[in-house]
Amino acid sequence: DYLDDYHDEL
Amino acid sequence: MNIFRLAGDMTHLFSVLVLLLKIHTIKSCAGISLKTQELYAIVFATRYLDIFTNYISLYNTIMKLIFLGSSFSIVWYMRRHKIVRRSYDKDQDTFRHYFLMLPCLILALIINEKFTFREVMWTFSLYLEAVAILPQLVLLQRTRNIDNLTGQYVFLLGAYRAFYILNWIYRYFTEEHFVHWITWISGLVQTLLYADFFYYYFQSWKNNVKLELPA
Repeated sequence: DYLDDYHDEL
Repeated sequence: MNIFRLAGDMTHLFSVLVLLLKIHTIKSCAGISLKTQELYAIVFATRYLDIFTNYISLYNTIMKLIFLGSSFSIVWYMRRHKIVRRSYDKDQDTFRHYFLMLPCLILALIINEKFTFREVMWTFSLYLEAVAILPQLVLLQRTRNIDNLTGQYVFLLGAYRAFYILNWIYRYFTEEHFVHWITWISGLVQTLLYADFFYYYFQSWKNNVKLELPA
């Protein structure tokens, strides 16, 4: 899923 | 959020603050590569396209705003501020940075996790970030006198990268489905670029002498 993926990183 | 990720974000934040402090208080950007700063502004602009559409956490949104705001204001200072821009080492900072962007874009179009506009842009920003420090490292090598703040800025940026790698190792063992080759390889390449700098930084620190990179 997009949200619990590495996209939560900066 | 694990301790490595937080340490990585904080060293990243401090690196930007050190740079802004230098520019704002000393009114000097000597030794700082505008090319690298422009690339970072592009990195953040392309990576945070989802800033207002995808809410992750307040922490996340604030950090994104700080990175966007600081990178664009540093570029503004170096280009437009009438005192700061005089200290810019224009003749030394000759790296053809725009040439880095096209290969990164092509690579992002070919190698990505999902072929959507946002994901390709996100991937492009990862590739570009990996090489964005190059103009700065070239400039450091040319500048015989590296002042403390510039040295600390690059050191903190390198530390941020190192902590992110520890963060990925941690996440790999604690989370399911956390295998992201693109992030890892581009992050590893980016961190390795600092290896040489780190070596000389620690040497100068250990021997208590001024940081100087060999020509």
